[in-house]
Amino acid sequence: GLASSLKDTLRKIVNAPHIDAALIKEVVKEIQRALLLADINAALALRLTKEIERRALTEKPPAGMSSRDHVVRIVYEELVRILGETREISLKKHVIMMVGLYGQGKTTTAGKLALYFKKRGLRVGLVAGDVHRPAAYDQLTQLGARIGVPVHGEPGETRAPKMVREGMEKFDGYDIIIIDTSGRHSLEDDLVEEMKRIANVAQPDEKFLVIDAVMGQTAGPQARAFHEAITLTGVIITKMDGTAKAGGALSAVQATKAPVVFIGTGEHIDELEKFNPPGFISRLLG
Amino acid sequence: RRLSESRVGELLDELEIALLESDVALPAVEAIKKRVKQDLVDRKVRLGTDVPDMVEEALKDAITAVLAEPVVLPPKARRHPSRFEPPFFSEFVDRHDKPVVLMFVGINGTGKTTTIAKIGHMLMKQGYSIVIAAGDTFRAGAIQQLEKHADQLGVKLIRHEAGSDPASVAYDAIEHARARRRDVVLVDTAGRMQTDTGLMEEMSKIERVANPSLVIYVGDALAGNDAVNEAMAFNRAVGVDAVVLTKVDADAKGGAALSIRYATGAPVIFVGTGQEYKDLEAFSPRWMVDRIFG
Ligand SMILES: Nc1nc2c(ncn2[C@@H]2O[C@H](COP(=O)(O)OP(=O)(O)OP(=O)(O)O)[C@@H](O)[C@H]2O)c(=O)[nH]1
Ligand SMILES: Nc1nc2c(ncn2[C@@H]2O[C@H](COP(=O)(O)OP(=O)(O)OP(=O)(O)O)[C@@H](O)[C@H]2O)c(=O)[nH]1
Ligand SMILES: [Mg+2]
Ligand SMILES: [Mg+2]
Repeated sequence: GLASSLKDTLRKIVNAPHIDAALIKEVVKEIQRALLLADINAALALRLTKEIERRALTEKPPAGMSSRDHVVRIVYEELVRILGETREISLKKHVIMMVGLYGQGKTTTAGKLALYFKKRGLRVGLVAGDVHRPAAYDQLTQLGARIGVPVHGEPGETRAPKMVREGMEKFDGYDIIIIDTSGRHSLEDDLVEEMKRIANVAQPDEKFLVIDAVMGQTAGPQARAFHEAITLTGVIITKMDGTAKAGGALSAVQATKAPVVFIGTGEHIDELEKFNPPGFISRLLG
Repeated sequence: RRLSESRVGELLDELEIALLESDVALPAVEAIKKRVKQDLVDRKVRLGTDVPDMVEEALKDAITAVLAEPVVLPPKARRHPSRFEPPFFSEFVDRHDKPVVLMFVGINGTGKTTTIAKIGHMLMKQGYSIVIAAGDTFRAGAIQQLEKHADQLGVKLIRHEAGSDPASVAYDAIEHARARRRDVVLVDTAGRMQTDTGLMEEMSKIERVANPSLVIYVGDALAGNDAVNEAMAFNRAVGVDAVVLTKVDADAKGGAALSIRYATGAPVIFVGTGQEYKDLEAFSPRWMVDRIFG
């Protein structure tokens, strides 16, 4: 039957007496399925599959390595190549802007980041730049209150850039300023414009795309559109505590070349973890 | 001439990419391919027929048929053994004892609370009286979010303190509606991952206490293959009767509709097409097929 994961697929190679082109072609088709099942963007999955096939057919396994391990290693290397270099988030003074589609976890993650920096002795301010979603201000204020971090916002204000400018002034001299923004998608011109204006006002050092592990094929194209609007510096993948493989988020990294900096592993304010590429990839290939 | 299995299989493999690119989950794709194969293999074909076109039309028809099939018996038949087909809201509310209780469930961030406000707005326009139960007592700002919606709609909100038992909020809202002869109670619940057994058990308890007329699963059109795992788990826990697919305006083709129908057997009744109250439309299978095949 259909291999539900890469690990199942590669088991086929173990039982084969020797690896020939026909077997590679068969396995490669199954690898493509496993990548699509993990929500890797279809165009990316196709490109990856072609490269894996080329390498499996032309490269000789290193001495002492089995053919199976060789193919596994190629798949692994091609995926790690997409993730690029991981980077540490500096603890020096800087401004962070959170962006992304609707309901991805931006506001929750803004609270998590505030706690992360506060625990490391930094003075943090949160700015409620989402003037659209009902009670977005209340949500961020409650999160700030839980961890003793001030929140700037005005419940009735409808102009996000103005709110952000006031927040920047209020928290002038703080070590870290984190700006929450409302959910949006690339086809909403007025919201994309708003996001650009907020970036102009705040001049953030970091612009993080918050994307959940569940997102499918639209993740790559949407991430590219956000990147074209405000040049992203990092990606945060939320909801890694579910069963979703986060291939959409990987496609977003590939589309923007912005590295994953953190992952969210639950709803609680301390459930933010550093990104661990090998663990992520083996979970993706499941 | 007869259509061979290998020819049909080949053509379906090509069409499969369009489905996968539209976020139809792989298990749902396999199921629909099998259905088309059974239909087409060995069928007589007149000379000159455009076979690829014929296979594509057969696939479109199969998808439409699966999505449009009337649902005869929902998972927990005790709720309402009769057939229901969208658009059924006003018929459904008219036919049932009052108050009709609608419970909204789903993973985190899919659009449950916003969809409650939209459905409340729609039902009020149709002349029904509404009560909303603030059953998300966990997430920061969740109660205030519903307060804002209830104020804008001019509807009574039953709320308890943050951290209180969601089932008791649902119970109080239903009692309030019964006492004041309100037509419909909309029960919000907190988002939850289907892997969190404690939260899934909490949801089952809310369902037992609220004894809803319908459990409405709110799924996100942007979701990929995981839509199947999620919907299956919610269906196992509380029995999904109907589905609302949100955020179809955000560039999503909407293949998750087929995934969720495959996973639960429940019909998609509405799609969310934006963040305003008016942005709720009856789901049409043909609409989705046209989006996927362009
Ligand atoms: N299980 C889980 N839930 C999460 C995680 N991160 C966020 N959430 C939940 O996802 C839902 C949406 O989170 P928000 O922070 O409101 O998302 P948002 O992107 O700010 O949403 P909008 O502002 O409406 O676009 C909430 O129920 C959060 O508790 C996570 O890592 N795991
Ligand atoms: N574009 C668009 N946005 C939507 C739609 N439905 C909901 N949203 C947005 O999605 C985000 C999440 O919506 P909520 O209603 O808070 O979602 P929820 O499921 O109640 O979230 P939790 O309670 O945190 O699990 C908000 O920013 C909504 O405005 C829709 O159909 N289209
Ligand atoms: Mg938010
Ligand atoms: Mg909600």
